[in-house]
Amino acid sequence: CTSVVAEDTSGKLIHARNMDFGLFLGWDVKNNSWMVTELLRPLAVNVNFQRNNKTVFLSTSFAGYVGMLTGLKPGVLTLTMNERFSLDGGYIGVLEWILGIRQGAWMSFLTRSVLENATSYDEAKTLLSKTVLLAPAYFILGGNKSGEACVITRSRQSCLDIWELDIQKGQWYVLETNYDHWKPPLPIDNRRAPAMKCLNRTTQKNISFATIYDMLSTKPVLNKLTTYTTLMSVSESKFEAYLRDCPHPCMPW
Amino acid sequence: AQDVPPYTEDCRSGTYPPSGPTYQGNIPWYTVNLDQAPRERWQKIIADKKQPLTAMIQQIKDLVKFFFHGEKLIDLVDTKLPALLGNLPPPFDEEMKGIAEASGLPLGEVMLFNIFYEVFTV
Repeated sequence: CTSVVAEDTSGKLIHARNMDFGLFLGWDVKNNSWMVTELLRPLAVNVNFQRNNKTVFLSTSFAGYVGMLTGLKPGVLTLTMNERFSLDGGYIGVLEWILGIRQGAWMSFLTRSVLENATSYDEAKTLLSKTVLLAPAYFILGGNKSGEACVITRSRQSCLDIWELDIQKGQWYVLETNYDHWKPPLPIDNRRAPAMKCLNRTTQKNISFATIYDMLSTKPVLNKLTTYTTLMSVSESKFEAYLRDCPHPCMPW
Repeated sequence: AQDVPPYTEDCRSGTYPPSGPTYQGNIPWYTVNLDQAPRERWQKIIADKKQPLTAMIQQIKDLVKFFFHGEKLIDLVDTKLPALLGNLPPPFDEEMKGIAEASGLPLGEVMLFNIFYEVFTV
């Protein structure tokens, strides 16, 4: 996955993501594609969750999957989740759950609860950084005001880091793939550098849905695992999602 | 290979509004009414997506059979996973039951799809 929250020169935030999933889940030699990724695309749905006929939050999800990985709460926040790989991974959390140790929260259920119930950026940040989890994760959170964006790096038990937007220091975007931002990514899976190169070349004054979509369409940020791209803006109440493909030749991840 | 063309490319421009070979279409919109009983919330989506959902879960089952040379693990998922996981937090547990009913898939397989993230973070 690649998630980004960027602030334009007027202080508006744009949050976007490429959803990549299906690594090692069967390679289709004939079509040069990941089998599960191909089968996930037709399941992608945008969902308007309503209560009393009013929108509570919007999400791009997969049919049959009740948790959330991408969402916008109108006027309040945007949220995406990226996978964080670790030996102390979610399978241990699942085993603990089976053994009756059940204090941890399921990742995508927590994300949905935050989208459903959080009333502010700060409340969402607290919930995402302090709740004990079943699996490690990156939460990419955007608010509704200038400077309100961060990447929360989580282990199952604790919050390892909160990386905030810092306009004063020239940090006008935060970008997360699937590696801790303070460490180099795996050399064979470096989507961070190409994505940053494109954003830096775009510059803050030209940032928009169009230029972020351009960055998310650039190989290898776009790759064989990419199922959809979602673009979100709280301040403009815009939510757009598109099914993606990366025709051969294209990186498998 | 990631650092050389055609596996990498210079920053693209002019791709928006989306079109061309990297764009496969818009994603359809649905409404989920949170005032409805959890079991009923996903009926419309599952009615429309039953076939691709079944195909995706079948693919996962095929992979499991390939790697573990048998159906025992799938039988375990179908028959034992709901009991092993016990009560998942509400309203997710009831929503999954509703999805299983609407799709005709075993509850264990719907649960497996929903805990995919946790399982694959290794």
